[in-house]
Amino acid sequence: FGDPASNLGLEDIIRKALMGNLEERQE
Amino acid sequence: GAKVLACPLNSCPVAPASRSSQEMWESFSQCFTPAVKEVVEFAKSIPGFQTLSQHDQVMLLKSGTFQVLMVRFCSLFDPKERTVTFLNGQTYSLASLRALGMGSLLDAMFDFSEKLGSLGLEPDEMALFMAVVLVSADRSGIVEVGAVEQLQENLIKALRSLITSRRPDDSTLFPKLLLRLPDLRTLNNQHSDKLLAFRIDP
Repeated sequence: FGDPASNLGLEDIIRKALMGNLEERQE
Repeated sequence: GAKVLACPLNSCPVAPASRSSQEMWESFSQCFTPAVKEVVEFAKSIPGFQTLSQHDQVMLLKSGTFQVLMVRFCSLFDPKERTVTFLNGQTYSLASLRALGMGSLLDAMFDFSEKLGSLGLEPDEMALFMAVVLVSADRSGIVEVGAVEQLQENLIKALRSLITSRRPDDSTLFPKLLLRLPDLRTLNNQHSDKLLAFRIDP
């Protein structure tokens, strides 16, 4: 059963958006 | 022969046959990516969400983003007129939506919009409900389930006290609202089937 979210590249968008916060915290 | 990608977030759901599926997909991606980022920013604002592990944050967002967007953009669906206003501002009649290939999922979305809309929530109540929706999403892939359960419990308590403090003599609203959670799960499953069925022609 394929992962529907991967059809959208959803995980990638989410990680980048979340990481955006991580980089801010580290600065 | 036109190419169709019928989603209310898509600013260009119909394109000439000459346009490749890849191009259709990329232009759609530019529409939904900001909406997904908005959900992530919203998640960061939920008290306690960022105490979850990053892995669990990603898993919850992956399984809950569509459901949050469904609540967030619920007002695009007009169940009385049976129309949908896409984010490009264009309103489509039921006949046009059917022509775009929208079937039972659309009917379920109209039904959901009607039920949620009839509850008459205030914006802050809707926001707290969206937070509950996110942390109530499917937990397969979640590592620290206990932490997510605790966060869900806290948010449900906050939602209940917000709603009951404003409507002390309406004891039915809160349970009706929670009943929307399984509706959203069903919509999510139907929508996932659509995503799986979407193929980019080689």
